[in-house]
Amino acid sequence: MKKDFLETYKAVSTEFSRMFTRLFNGGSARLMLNDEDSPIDGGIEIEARLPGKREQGLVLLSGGERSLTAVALVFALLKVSPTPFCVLDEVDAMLDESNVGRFIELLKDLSSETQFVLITHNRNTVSAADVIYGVTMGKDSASQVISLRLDEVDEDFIN
Amino acid sequence: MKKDFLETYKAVSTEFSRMFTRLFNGGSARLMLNDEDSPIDGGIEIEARLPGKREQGLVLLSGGERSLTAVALVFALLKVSPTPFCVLDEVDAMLDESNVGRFIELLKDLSSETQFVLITHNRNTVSAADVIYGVTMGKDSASQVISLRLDEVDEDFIN
Amino acid sequence: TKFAGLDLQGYKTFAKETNLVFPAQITAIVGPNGSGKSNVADAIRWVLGEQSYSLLRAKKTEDMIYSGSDSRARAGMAAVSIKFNNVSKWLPIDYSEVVLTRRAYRDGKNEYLINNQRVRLKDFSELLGRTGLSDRTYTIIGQGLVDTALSIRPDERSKLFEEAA
Amino acid sequence: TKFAGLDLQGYKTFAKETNLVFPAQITAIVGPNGSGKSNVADAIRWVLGEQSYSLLRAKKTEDMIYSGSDSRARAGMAAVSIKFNNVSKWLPIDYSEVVLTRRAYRDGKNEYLINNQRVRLKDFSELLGRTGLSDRTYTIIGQGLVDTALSIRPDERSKLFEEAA
Ligand SMILES: Nc1ncnc2c1ncn2[C@@H]1O[C@H](COP(=O)(O)OP(=O)(O)OP(=O)(O)O)[C@@H](O)[C@H]1O
Ligand SMILES: Nc1ncnc2c1ncn2[C@@H]1O[C@H](COP(=O)(O)OP(=O)(O)OP(=O)(O)O)[C@@H](O)[C@H]1O
Ligand SMILES: [Mg+2]
Ligand SMILES: [Mg+2]
Repeated sequence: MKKDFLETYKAVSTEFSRMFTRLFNGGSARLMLNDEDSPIDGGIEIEARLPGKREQGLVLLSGGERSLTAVALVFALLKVSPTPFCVLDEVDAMLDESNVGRFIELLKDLSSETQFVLITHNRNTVSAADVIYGVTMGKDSASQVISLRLDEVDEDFIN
Repeated sequence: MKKDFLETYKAVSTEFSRMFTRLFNGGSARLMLNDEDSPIDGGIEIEARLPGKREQGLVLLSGGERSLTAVALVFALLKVSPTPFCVLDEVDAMLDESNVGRFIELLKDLSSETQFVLITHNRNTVSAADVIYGVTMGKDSASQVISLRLDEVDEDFIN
Repeated sequence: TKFAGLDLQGYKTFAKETNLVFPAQITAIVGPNGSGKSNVADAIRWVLGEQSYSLLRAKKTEDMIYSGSDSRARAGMAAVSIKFNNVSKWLPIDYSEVVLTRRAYRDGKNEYLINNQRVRLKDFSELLGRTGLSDRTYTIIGQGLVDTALSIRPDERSKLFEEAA
Repeated sequence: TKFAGLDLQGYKTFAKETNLVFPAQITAIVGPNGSGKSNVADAIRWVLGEQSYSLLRAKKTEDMIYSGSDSRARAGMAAVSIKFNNVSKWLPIDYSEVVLTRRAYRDGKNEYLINNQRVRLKDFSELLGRTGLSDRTYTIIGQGLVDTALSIRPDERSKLFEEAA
């Protein structure tokens, strides 16, 4: 039990550092066990150093930086232990254009093992999708869904 | 004390209903006192009915609908009791294009009494501003600010 | 692709029967505020057996069922079916397509079906366990919750790793 | 316009002296993730007397001071000044421009100044109270906190109204 946990922990820890540096185009981050002898109860800490900056507490991170660091951890878990699919609901809401670009690039790599459903208002995210569904509220106040091509996605559906 | 509170409450309550209907282009919402005899301790409840839909708990609202409802309350407070200025940090992050449009319209009305500072990644919000500051992280990892015209705001600064 | 499709009827804002297919590796869902995008995510969470109403932005079973509007009567039942492509037999069941269905009624009753056959919740959960989708917190990242992994306590974070192990 | 300007030096990412003027009714601040936009909001909150570090995304006084980078030494002090246009004498002080300054040092000491004169925190808070900006929760709506008004308890919501009264 503890052995499985430690094996998984090491693998995810390695992937997390890799994912972080790819998403932030630099910097470094790592996971740490509070108690090596009691890894599960001791808990897992996160340390992050953004490109060019000193290592500081997670509390100081910006909204977009927090989103991206959390995405790095989720992606690391998916890489080590893929699920058949993963639904991401507006995880890109606070990301700027260049961060969305790196997020999408990394997601495409992971999509060979896991199907992704991305709920988004972001044009760049939509352009990474193979299939697009547009959901609107009909006059009868019930949801209706249509299949869209990328060139059909306009301001009614996206920001 | 209680008299001031009740007067303010009534005024904000009226404005909140008005703001909500303007922001949602329909629907209705109201505030309610849990205990009319002990208004402060009893607390204030919010009821909202979206256009075309039945009255439902706030918990069912979408991300954008929650943001807009909260904005309606903040705007009502500002209308009744303006502060010299108000800073809104990415309150539009979850709003779709048409909701951002109504948010901006209402903000312009309020701006006659209150100066607004809007931190945003949204193009439509920026176009409502009279003055735009672009903040970037310099090579020395320190913030630098430049004054921008609307036509100078490109993908480096906005989504 | 393992995740083949999702059918919704009477679930939250999906009053009308809606069939979504997922033939691709990356599918995007777009649309205005309040249109039903997160409700699709809730539907997936719900059919995968979620019992915590707070994660479904609800308080009780009835909140899962289309409540009606000025122009449309409410529904009596909510039904969500998730379809898996099982040609590779990654699921230990002798069908090339596996459909898991959950239904809920206004009296609070829930029903569970595998390939349209009523089953006990126990058997439904058992098969779900084989999909690797139940009890995996990181399968569905909800709106506004992206940085949960950062804000939870270190020992709660260990749970994520236990799921992956 | 009452709110005339903001000067920052050594505050969080604003290592270099930065002067922002606010001549207009609506000012937008844009830029990439982590560039310092919310730090401007924190600076305003801080100079207006905020004592709760959690609302400043920090743990102690030192977090307010520029901590340095690979290419720039850390600062010894953080200073933020907020300037008010007082020609109309809306503030009960005989100056046509009123500047409130807060400084912090690495030993944890804070200093408060009105028009460049050191004052006690008591006098600083007293004048701040006259601006209508202190203790008004809705003066600064922080990132990710827009729906706080909805998620707080009903009696906490009454506090907002007490502030407005
Ligand atoms: N049982 C129900 N019956 C009818 N309507 C419902 C029911 N449950 C939820 N809703 C409605 O669903 C809407 C929210 O939908 P949803 O969260 O899917 O929106 P969204 O597309 O994700 O929007 P956003 O972009 O703002 O996140 C609310 O307006 C709510 O009233
Ligand atoms: N005392 C300090 N010294 C140096 N850097 C600091 C200090 N305090 C905070 N920072 C840095 O400030 C950055 C966050 O800045 P801020 O929150 O203003 O970004 P932002 O422009 O609002 O970004 P976003 O669009 O993601 O919200 C973090 O990278 C953090 O490391
Ligand atoms: Mg949503
Ligand atoms: Mg920010």
